[in-house]
Amino acid sequence: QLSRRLGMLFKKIRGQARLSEANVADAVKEVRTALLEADVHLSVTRAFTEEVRMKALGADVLYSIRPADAFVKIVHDSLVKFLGGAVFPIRLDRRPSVLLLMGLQGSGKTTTAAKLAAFFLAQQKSSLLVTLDRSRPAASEQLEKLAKKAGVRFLKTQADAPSSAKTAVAEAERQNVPVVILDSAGRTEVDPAVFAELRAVRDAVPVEKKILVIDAMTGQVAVNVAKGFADEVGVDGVILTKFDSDTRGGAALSVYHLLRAPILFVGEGEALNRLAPFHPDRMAGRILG
Amino acid sequence: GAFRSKVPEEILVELEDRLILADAGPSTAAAVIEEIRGRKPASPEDVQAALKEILRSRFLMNGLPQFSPVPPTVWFLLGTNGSGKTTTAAKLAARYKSEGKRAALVAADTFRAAAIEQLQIWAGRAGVPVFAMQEGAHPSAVIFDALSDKEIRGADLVIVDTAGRLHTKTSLIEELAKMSKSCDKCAPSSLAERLLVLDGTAGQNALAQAKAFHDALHLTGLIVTKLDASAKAGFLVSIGEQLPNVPVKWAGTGETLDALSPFDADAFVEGLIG
Ligand SMILES: Nc1nc2c(ncn2[C@@H]2O[C@H](COP(=O)(O)OP(=O)(O)OP(=O)(O)O)[C@@H](O)[C@H]2O)c(=O)[nH]1
Ligand SMILES: Nc1nc2c(ncn2[C@@H]2O[C@H](COP(=O)(O)OP(=O)(O)OP(=O)(O)O)[C@@H](O)[C@H]2O)c(=O)[nH]1
Ligand SMILES: [Mg+2]
Ligand SMILES: [Mg+2]
Repeated sequence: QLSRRLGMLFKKIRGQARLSEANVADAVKEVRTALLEADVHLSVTRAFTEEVRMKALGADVLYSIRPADAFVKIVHDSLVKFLGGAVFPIRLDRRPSVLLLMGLQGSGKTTTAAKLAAFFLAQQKSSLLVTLDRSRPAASEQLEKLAKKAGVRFLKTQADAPSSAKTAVAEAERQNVPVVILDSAGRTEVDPAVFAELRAVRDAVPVEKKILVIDAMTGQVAVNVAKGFADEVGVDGVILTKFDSDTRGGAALSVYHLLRAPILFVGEGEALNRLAPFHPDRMAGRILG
Repeated sequence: GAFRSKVPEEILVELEDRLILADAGPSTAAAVIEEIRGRKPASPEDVQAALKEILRSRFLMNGLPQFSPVPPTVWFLLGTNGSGKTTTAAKLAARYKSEGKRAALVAADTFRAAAIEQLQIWAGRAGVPVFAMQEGAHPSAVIFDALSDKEIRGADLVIVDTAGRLHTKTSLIEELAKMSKSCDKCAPSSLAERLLVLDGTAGQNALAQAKAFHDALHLTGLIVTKLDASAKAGFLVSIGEQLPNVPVKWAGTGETLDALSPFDADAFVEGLIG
């Protein structure tokens, strides 16, 4: 899509010896539109296009034999940079490693909790799954069934979030389970009071990774959501879900640009084996189209 | 003369930004601003009025709920994973029950873990009957058996909750078409609404979802959820323009049974540019 539009644009100016500032301005406009259509936040789009514009006005592009290719490469490399620049495999150093999953309603936390357990099990690491969600009907049953499917233990609890977290960590220590995955209730960042529960959990047990789970099709509010969770609780890593849809996933750029917390995984389906490490270069290709 | 003081371009640029930030999308935002410019507004008030009118004109179709000539009326709720279908199904049932109608629910999501249990708990809270079979049953079979069930047939309104699905998964979309046929077989002309439930926090993909689901199933309306979050759901403007025959009928504004209201286009436009 974007790469094709850029190709068509540069085709028109192939006769010229070099790119002009006006040519670059036109190409940057295409990039801007593509990013906004991909749901990249307006402020992040501006930062991105400005960086691309500055690089594209550099001599090595303007005097390049194939300015179109040089420009596309700048866009591609900038996308990779804006997405974290590298693959960040999740590193767990504590024992037990406590992961707290949080995010908006319906973003995929419960499913992702079970997927993470399946991922670690494939690395010979067992997990204990717990839900801190006492408000959603059948939340406990949902995670319990998924835990069974993943082949990991589920801890049934009735207590409030920090107490359940404490019980889970104690149980993991007793049973020598290396990973504890805490699934929390969906919440919106609009009312800061809802974060008190997550802070209480963070203060009650040594949470190694506070992970923000975000739907890949989230729009401009991705920045508000990321900011809310980061300011009120703290975010150590991000997981993007429902990447198997045809959404471009611009929320990934917005969230990384704001938080600089690594995008650890992408969810690419409902099945428990559909969790893959996040590759910025593949994502850049997806946005370029 | 009257137009000596032109409206500063800055107001229009700022408005375009606000529309983009509200998820209206860059081309819709640009088109709306261009339309305002074309009317040569003379003051900020002119701009405001033009903007309101242009946005409001995208929602002209009357979004009234549709009922079948003879009960039971059947409504299907469908849409992307996690958009709020199950919760909305319960909200709709509770609403009509409180208006004196006999409402019932059908748990046709036989795929996702504890989907049936989730709807059963909601049905209990709403005080309405719910028809369910075992997890893994064929959703078309669930619909057929539900509409053969005496208690369900006796209802005025039957709301069918379906499994979340991506519009890009052809086999899952075909499954919905089969469920629709199953409903027609068992209770002809009872399927009065096929409602797409859209997550209010979504970006431009919502437009792709609406088009794809409409192409495949001929939707009768949209439901937008999670408007209590900071999302503005500006994609509804593009959808209103491109799918004028698929009006937004309901808006979800929270996680409780009462957090549902008929879609109010005027209030929506106010919120969008407010
Ligand atoms: N296609 C697809 N569906 C997914 C993915 N991840 C989760 N889902 C689905 O998205 C829906 C919501 O997932 P949940 O795990 O219940 O989401 P949640 O964040 O726990 O929801 P709440 O607890 O209500 O906030 C379910 O239908 C999942 O099967 C994914 O990567 N791809
Ligand atoms: N804040 C808010 N949350 C909502 C609203 N509607 C639904 N939710 C929440 O969103 C989450 C997902 O809702 P569900 O009803 O399970 O969504 P679904 O579309 O049935 O999900 P799947 O069946 O997994 O595809 C739950 O936590 C709901 O409480 C709403 O209007 N506002
Ligand atoms: Mg959950
Ligand atoms: Mg559901």
